[in-house]
Amino acid sequence: NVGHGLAWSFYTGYLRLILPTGLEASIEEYHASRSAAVLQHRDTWKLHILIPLSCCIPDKLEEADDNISFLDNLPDITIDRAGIRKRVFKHSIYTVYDQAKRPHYCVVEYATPLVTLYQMSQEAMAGFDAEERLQQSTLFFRTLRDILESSRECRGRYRLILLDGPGTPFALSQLQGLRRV
Amino acid sequence: NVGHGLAWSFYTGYLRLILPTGLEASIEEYHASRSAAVLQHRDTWKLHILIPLSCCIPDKLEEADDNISFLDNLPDITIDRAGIRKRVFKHSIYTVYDQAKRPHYCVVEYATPLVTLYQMSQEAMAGFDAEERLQQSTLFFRTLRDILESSRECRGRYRLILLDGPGTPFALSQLQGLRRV
Ligand SMILES: Nc1nc(=O)c2ncn([C@@H]3O[C@@H]4COP(=O)(O)O[C@H]5[C@@H](O)[C@H](n6cnc7c(N)ncnc76)O[C@@H]5COP(=O)(O)O[C@@H]3[C@@H]4O)c2[nH]1
Repeated sequence: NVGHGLAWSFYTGYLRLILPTGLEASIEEYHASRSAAVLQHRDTWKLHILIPLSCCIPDKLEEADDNISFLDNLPDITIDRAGIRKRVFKHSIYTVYDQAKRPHYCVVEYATPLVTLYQMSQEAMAGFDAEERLQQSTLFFRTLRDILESSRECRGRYRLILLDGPGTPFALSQLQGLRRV
Repeated sequence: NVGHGLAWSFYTGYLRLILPTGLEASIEEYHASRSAAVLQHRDTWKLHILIPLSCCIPDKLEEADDNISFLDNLPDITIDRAGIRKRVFKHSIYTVYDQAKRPHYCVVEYATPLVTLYQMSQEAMAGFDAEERLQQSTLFFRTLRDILESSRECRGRYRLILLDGPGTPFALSQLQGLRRV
């Protein structure tokens, strides 16, 4: 149940720290100091979390989809954490072009713990094969979904986007519900 | 085996990214731009990783020991990671006072995944009690030690410091092998 532990790690060590108030404060500061032109509607102020069950994750979203490009980083969120003074948490804003080439904006990133599952399946010492990896990424998704659904403080602050599963969007630019501003 | 997965996560998602060259480059930059007075000896350029089996981890080291105080942060290490552009990894330098009140310097932090184990044991939904937590923190330590010992690229770049175990230092300021400059 590596996937179970990584879902709890992702929630307690990251999402619970930044979703309730940090992300919103960061977007407000972005509007005040840099640009009010993007993310104008509060219902777009969600962290879009990409969950590819294959655990194949590029470091740049552009590598996964030609219709996505990096726009800017939000202002840093800093928190004292386990001995690190002012540890930095940062999110990236992307422009997503639809079929008509019109731009939409969103705060999106991959669920980083899945990178761990991929790397474990590449290290002989971890004793973890591709079949196990798929079981654990599926367990990660289900556990995370259940944790977040019962988290009052994170409600409405995120969207989990399953990739590679049956009937899921094959391209990030097919994300539904993105707004034009 | 949550502890097993968290050890692999800590290695592949953090230590392997920053120990081989990042930490050294950050200290060199610190000497060039801020101060050459601390961490003068290369054999002190190790990341000291505190592993309290109890998983009781304060966010500020000063809360655990009166003889330790925060000195400064090293320059940020930035890496593009899973969609986050220029994700920041940062380490803190601490002054550690010995019995004779003389200062020693080191880069030290707690092993963050243990905070996850603690928080899981606090959440009813995780189904994880204190006894399980101790088993998993012990498994975390052993797995991490084994991974790092067989990692050629991380050799000599770290020190694992077990706390709470039998015969272990009860105070951080009892760390052995710290240099005065
Ligand atoms: N001390 C310390 N400083 C860091 O900068 C750092 N970054 C990661 N880690 C620890 O290494 C391991 C691997 O990290 P990964 O990114 O896969 O998972 C991370 C990641 O998915 C998410 N997360 C945490 N911090 C960030 C961040 N700044 N940006 C994006 N995601 C983050 O939440 C998970 C748990 O984080 P931590 O519970 O802090 O411990 C992690 C983890 O045990 C760190 N530990």
